[in-house]
Amino acid sequence: MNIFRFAGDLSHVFAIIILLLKIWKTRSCAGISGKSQILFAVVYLTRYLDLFTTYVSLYNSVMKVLFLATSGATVYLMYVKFKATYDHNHDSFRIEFLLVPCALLALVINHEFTVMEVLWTFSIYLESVAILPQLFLVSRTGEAESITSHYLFALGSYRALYLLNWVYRYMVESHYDLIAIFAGVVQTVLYCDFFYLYITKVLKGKKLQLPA
Amino acid sequence: SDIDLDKDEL
Repeated sequence: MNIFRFAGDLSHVFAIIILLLKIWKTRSCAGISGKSQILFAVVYLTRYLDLFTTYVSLYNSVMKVLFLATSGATVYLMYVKFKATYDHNHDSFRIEFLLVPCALLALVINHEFTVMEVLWTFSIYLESVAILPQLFLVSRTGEAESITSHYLFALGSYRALYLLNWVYRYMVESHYDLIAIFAGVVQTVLYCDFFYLYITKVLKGKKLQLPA
Repeated sequence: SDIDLDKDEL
């Protein structure tokens, strides 16, 4: 565990808490893509199956349970408790266009052709693109509330910090995982446009509004 | 091996 990895994890937890608090306090999930939240739940479910087979550390297990529980809670709040506020019409990204290619790619490019490893690989590929329905929703409505922007910034920063973690681990431990690195680069690149808008607009107190 | 299938990252 190095500082980049730990900062990345904190950023990830922070993003999830921001999102849950936003939904809970405003009693509304307007502007949030339920499709992205479902994809994240699928990501955690398929990646953290090793919770039952491999013990890494208390930190590792606690975080896995936390991600599973909070993503389940988010999906519950969006699709059950605050269903009436869910922006159904704008959240029209077809998730099968992400699920199917990620599944096929995981079957072809993986470290080991076992159920656990293919599911892990699938979750890595899917996570890299899981934010697309959310970005699509923002582009369709043309704007995002500040709190949603903070959520996206924290969520995007997490994988960017993991990239630094991987550079550090390569240099210090000679450890690298090409699948994770490749997917992590894709994931971070998808946020670049948003990062630019966040820094130039939201941090200056303006609302995130896309040019018409 | 450089590929460590033990998943210590999240």
